[in-house]
Amino acid sequence: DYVVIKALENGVTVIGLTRGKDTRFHHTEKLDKNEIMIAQFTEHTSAIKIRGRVEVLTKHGKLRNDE
Amino acid sequence: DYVVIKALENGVTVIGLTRGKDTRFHHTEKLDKNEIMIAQFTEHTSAIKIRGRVEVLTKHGKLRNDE
Amino acid sequence: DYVVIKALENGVTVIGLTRGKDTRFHHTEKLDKNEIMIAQFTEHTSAIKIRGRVEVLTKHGKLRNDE
Amino acid sequence: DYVVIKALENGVTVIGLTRGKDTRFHHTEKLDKNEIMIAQFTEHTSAIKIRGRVEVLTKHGKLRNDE
Amino acid sequence: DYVVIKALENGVTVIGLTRGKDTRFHHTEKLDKNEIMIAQFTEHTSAIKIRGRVEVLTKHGKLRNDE
Amino acid sequence: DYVVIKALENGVTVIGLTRGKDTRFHHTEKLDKNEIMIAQFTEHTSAIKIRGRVEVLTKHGKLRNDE
Amino acid sequence: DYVVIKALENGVTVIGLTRGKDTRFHHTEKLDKNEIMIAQFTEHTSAIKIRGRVEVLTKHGKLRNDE
Amino acid sequence: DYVVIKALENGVTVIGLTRGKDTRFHHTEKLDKNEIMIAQFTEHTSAIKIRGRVEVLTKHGKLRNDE
Amino acid sequence: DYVVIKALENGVTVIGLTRGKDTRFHHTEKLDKNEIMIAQFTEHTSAIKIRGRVEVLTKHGKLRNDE
Amino acid sequence: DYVVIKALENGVTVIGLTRGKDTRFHHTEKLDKNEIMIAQFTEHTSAIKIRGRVEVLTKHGKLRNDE
Amino acid sequence: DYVVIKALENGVTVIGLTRGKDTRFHHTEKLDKNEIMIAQFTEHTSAIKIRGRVEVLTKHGKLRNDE
Ligand SMILES: N[C@@H](Cc1c[nH]c2ccccc12)C(=O)O
Ligand SMILES: N[C@@H](Cc1c[nH]c2ccccc12)C(=O)O
Ligand SMILES: N[C@@H](Cc1c[nH]c2ccccc12)C(=O)O
Ligand SMILES: N[C@@H](Cc1c[nH]c2ccccc12)C(=O)O
Ligand SMILES: N[C@@H](Cc1c[nH]c2ccccc12)C(=O)O
Ligand SMILES: N[C@@H](Cc1c[nH]c2ccccc12)C(=O)O
Ligand SMILES: N[C@@H](Cc1c[nH]c2ccccc12)C(=O)O
Ligand SMILES: N[C@@H](Cc1c[nH]c2ccccc12)C(=O)O
Ligand SMILES: N[C@@H](Cc1c[nH]c2ccccc12)C(=O)O
Ligand SMILES: N[C@@H](Cc1c[nH]c2ccccc12)C(=O)O
Ligand SMILES: N[C@@H](Cc1c[nH]c2ccccc12)C(=O)O
Repeated sequence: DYVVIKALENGVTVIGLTRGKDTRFHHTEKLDKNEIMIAQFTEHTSAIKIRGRVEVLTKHGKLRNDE
Repeated sequence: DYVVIKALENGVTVIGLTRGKDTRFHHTEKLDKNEIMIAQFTEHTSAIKIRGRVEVLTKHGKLRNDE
Repeated sequence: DYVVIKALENGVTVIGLTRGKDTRFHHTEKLDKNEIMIAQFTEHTSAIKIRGRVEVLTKHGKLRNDE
Repeated sequence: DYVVIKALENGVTVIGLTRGKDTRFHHTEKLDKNEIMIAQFTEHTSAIKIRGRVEVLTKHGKLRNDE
Repeated sequence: DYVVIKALENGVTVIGLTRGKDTRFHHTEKLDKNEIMIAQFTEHTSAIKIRGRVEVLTKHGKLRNDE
Repeated sequence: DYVVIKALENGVTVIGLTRGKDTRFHHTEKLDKNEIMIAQFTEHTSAIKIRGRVEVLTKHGKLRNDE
Repeated sequence: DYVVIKALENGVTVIGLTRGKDTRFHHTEKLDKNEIMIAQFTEHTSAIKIRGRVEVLTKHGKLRNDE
Repeated sequence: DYVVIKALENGVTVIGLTRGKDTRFHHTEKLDKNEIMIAQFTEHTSAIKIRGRVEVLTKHGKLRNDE
Repeated sequence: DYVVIKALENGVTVIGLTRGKDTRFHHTEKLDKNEIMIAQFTEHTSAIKIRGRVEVLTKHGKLRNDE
Repeated sequence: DYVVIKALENGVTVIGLTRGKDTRFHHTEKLDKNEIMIAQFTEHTSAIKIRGRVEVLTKHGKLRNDE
Repeated sequence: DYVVIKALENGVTVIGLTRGKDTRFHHTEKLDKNEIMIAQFTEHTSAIKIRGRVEVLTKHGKLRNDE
């Protein structure tokens, strides 16, 4: 399972949240406009948080947050 | 299995409920408007509760609660 | 496998019934209007009972009980 | 595998039949109008019997018995 | 795998045939009009025989025998 | 895997052929008009032969032999 | 995996070819008009040969040989 | 996995090629017009070669070679 | 997984490339016009190369090279 | 699981991010216009970052970043 | 998993990149116009790079780079 994230502006952040009892940020990847990140869920990442304007492709459909 | 949650207002909370005999809140993630959280079900999370205005994408379809 | 439950009024209850020879209530989660619960079937939960006005998304389709 | 049962009247009963050589009733869950039960097949339940007016969602389609 | 059987008249019988070298009736469940039975294939049931007017939902489609 | 057989006349026979090196009839089930048999392939049954007028539902589609 | 064979004339033969290094006929089943055979691939049968007018249902579609 | 081959003329040959380092013909099955062969890939057969006019049904679609 | 190759001219070659660290030709099968080869990927074949005019059926669709 | 990346300009970079507790760049592949890279997620690659104008094909759909 | 590559010009190269910590070219296959290569991902190949004008069929759809 992976999700596809396209930054629609500079300064987008894609944050990996830790798997397990404890939930904290283990990695923040910065994306500039038009950069694309394709990220899996993994042994260390069980949730992903996104800040900034993006288009996201997931198995449940597409989503934008830039109305 | 994961669900996609887009906050439609500030102060949205995404709550992880514990797996097992006991059901309690193990983590609350706050989302501001337009922030997106993609969260899996895991060894520690067997139910998710959401408060505040959101758009949710799941394998059974999309759902909004902001009429 | 999980189901998605959106409360359409205050005081909705989502009840987990125990897996095994014995069938009893092990947890009741209260939902206020617009709150959303996404709940898996688990080692401890083999049936779910819902009271109050809801919209439910399942793999077999959507269901409302607020005609 | 689970089925979704919405009671269309008071006094609906959802009965679990035992798995194994012997077939008998191990649990009867009473549903009032608009209550919803989502029930799995389990180690102890290999057949389900329903009495009263319901709408049922299954992987093979929807079914009502209130013509 | 399960099938869904809705009785369209009183006195419908749903018969479980034994799995194994020998094929005989191990259980007969009587259904009155509008009662619904959802029955799995199991370790003990490898064939099901139905007498009386019914509507049956299976993975291969719906079937009625009340022309 | 199972098939659904609806008898369209009296005296229909559904025959189970043995699995293994040898192929012979291990069971013959008689169906009268409108009776329905839902039969799995099993450890003992690797082929099914049907005589008489029927409607058959299989994963590859429906079939009638009563033109 | 199984195939469904409906004889469109008398004297149809459905032949099982052996699995393994050697390929020979291990069983020939005769079908009269309108008889139906539903046959699996098995530990002993890795190819099936059909002579005579038939309608065949397979996972890759339907086929007739009676133009 | 199997393929379905219908001979459209006499003298069609269906050839099994050996699995393994070495590729040679291990069996040739002759089909006359209208005969049908349904052949699996097996421990001994990893490629199939067909000579003569046929209609072939495969998981990737139908194919004829008789323009 | 297999692919279906129909030769559209004489002298078509279907070449098996070895699996492993080393990539070389382990078998070349010649096809004359209208001959059909159905070839699996195997323990020894992890790539297939085709020379000459063909129609190819694969899980990703059909392809011809004879514009 | 793999993704398909077509460079729409020179100087596109496809970056592999390490799997595990630590997230860093383990490989950068440069693509010139029209070059195509098809990349899997692997034991060492759990996220991919792309810079420059591309068309990307993923299981969740197509994406371009060259408006 | 495999991809299908049809060369649209002479001198196309299909390059296998090594699986593992290290990413380098382990094999380059040259294709002339109309030649077709069907290549799997394998224990040794976790990424494929293509240079030259091609049509590519993948599970995520078709792609050409010869506008
Ligand atoms: N540490 C949590 C992270 C998480 C996943 N899904 C969630 C949903 C809600 C809150 C937290 C989470 C876990 O692995 O379970
Ligand atoms: N602790 C519970 C949480 C839960 C999951 N699904 C539920 C449905 C209803 C009530 C509680 C739950 C469990 O793991 O089973
Ligand atoms: N304890 C029961 C709960 C149950 C699941 N499905 C049911 C259907 C009917 C009645 C009870 C149930 C079991 O695990 O099997
Ligand atoms: N005890 C039976 C219950 C049952 C399941 N499916 C049935 C169909 C018909 C009759 C009984 C049943 C069994 O586990 O097999
Ligand atoms: N005892 C038989 C029952 C059966 C299943 N499918 C059949 C088809 C035809 C006749 C009998 C059967 C068996 O387990 O195999
Ligand atoms: N005894 C045979 C029965 C059979 C299955 N499929 C067949 C097709 C043709 C002839 C016989 C058969 C077997 O198990 O293989
Ligand atoms: N004995 C052969 C039978 C066979 C299966 N598929 C074939 C295709 C062609 C020729 C023979 C066969 C085998 O098991 O492999
Ligand atoms: N002996 C070869 C046969 C084969 C399968 N697919 C092929 C494709 C091309 C050439 C030969 C083959 C093998 O098992 O791999
Ligand atoms: N020997 C190589 C063959 C191969 C498969 N896919 C490829 C793609 C490109 C180049 C070579 C290949 C391997 O098994 O991996
Ligand atoms: N090292 C991380 C890389 C990663 C995958 N998915 C992510 C999402 C967000 C941030 C980092 C990641 C991991 O394997 O989990
Ligand atoms: N050696 C790398 C090759 C690779 C696969 N996917 C990639 C994506 C980006 C960069 C390199 C790669 C690996 O097996 O993981």
